[in-house]
Amino acid sequence: SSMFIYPHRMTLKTCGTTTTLFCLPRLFEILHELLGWDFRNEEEGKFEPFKVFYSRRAFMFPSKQKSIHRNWGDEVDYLNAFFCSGKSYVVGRFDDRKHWNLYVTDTKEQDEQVAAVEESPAVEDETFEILMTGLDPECTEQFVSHRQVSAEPQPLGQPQERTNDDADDDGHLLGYSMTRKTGLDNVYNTASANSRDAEFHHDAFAFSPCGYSSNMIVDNHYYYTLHVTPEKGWSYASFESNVPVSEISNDRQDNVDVLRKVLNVFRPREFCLTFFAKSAGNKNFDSLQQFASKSRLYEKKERIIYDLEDYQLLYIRFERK
Amino acid sequence: TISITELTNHSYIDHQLSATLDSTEAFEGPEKLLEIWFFPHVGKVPGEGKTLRDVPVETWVSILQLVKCEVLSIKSTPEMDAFLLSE
Repeated sequence: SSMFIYPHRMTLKTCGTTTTLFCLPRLFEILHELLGWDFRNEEEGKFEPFKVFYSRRAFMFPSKQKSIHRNWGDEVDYLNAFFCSGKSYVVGRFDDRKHWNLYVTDTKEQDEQVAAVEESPAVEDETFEILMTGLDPECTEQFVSHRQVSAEPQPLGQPQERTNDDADDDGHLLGYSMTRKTGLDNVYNTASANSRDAEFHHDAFAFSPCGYSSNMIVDNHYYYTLHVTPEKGWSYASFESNVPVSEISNDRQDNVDVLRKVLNVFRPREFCLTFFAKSAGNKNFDSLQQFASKSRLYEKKERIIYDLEDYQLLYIRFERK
Repeated sequence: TISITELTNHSYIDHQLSATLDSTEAFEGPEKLLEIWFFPHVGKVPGEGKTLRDVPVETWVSILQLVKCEVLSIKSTPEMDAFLLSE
């Protein structure tokens, strides 16, 4: 699981049987207490931040989830009770349990002066996600650490601020090695972007007995994150990125190239991709759809485009030929 | 490409959790993805300049307890904080 905090927005991506939405009441309470941010719409008795997205692929084991997370409808009811003006979508075929779910609120209206300022490029935003199942066993073996966890708890104490013995931490050390070995630190061609090396930071962890999570920060501002569950029978890997590939690579790379690199690491039997952007004019809309029609390895099973007010969404599901 | 220095430049790391975490029961792959934009951009953050990044780590830890997640480590840049979490 991962969380990304910017001054004005946050992303929380959680695996397993986490109870993601249950943090909302306390989160908004704390933001009011600590920062003085009050998003309550008194008229409706709900909260109204600028924009909210909540999404997930259909679970493999929904009955093992906790409380509202067992059922998409219950999650949406919870979100609708909390936020103003939400809309929910089931994207893809509902009957084969391979669909994807999305909840999104209407963008909170800004006054005209503010809206004019927001026409700046800094507001541009895109998200690319690849959700893969049926991973090649040869590929998943790279994410099995075989390391032992400590039987005895370490001495109790507060988690430490930056220390000099970080390199002795086996989970992080093995995560680093997995990243290097699989080439997942080379998904983006940042080094050739502008005759300078974009700043790049990396944090990865190899779980025991298996599994892998990593966060990569590009140019101090963008991230991509990977989570891998390698177990045979329910293997799964996800890639999510808000890196504007054209901009960061100076137009030398597009998301099809990113997609190919990621697929090559996992060689999944099936995958779906979602791409959000502010404008359908974003070049990646076309290139990803061209990939769908030209791929020699994968066959497109579904393609759906949604016009979500101020965002455009592309969803495509593939199966290996 | 990453270098080995990435193992020593965390802004926060929980070695105790790193050493003892067992993911045997983490059977479910698909993740839940929640993204909240409180304001359209950083220039719209009101008040005395305090932002989400001023929320202390221990407060995030307490919020994440409600999610059933723990903080393994954090990397920070001048513009963002990236948390690596358990589960």
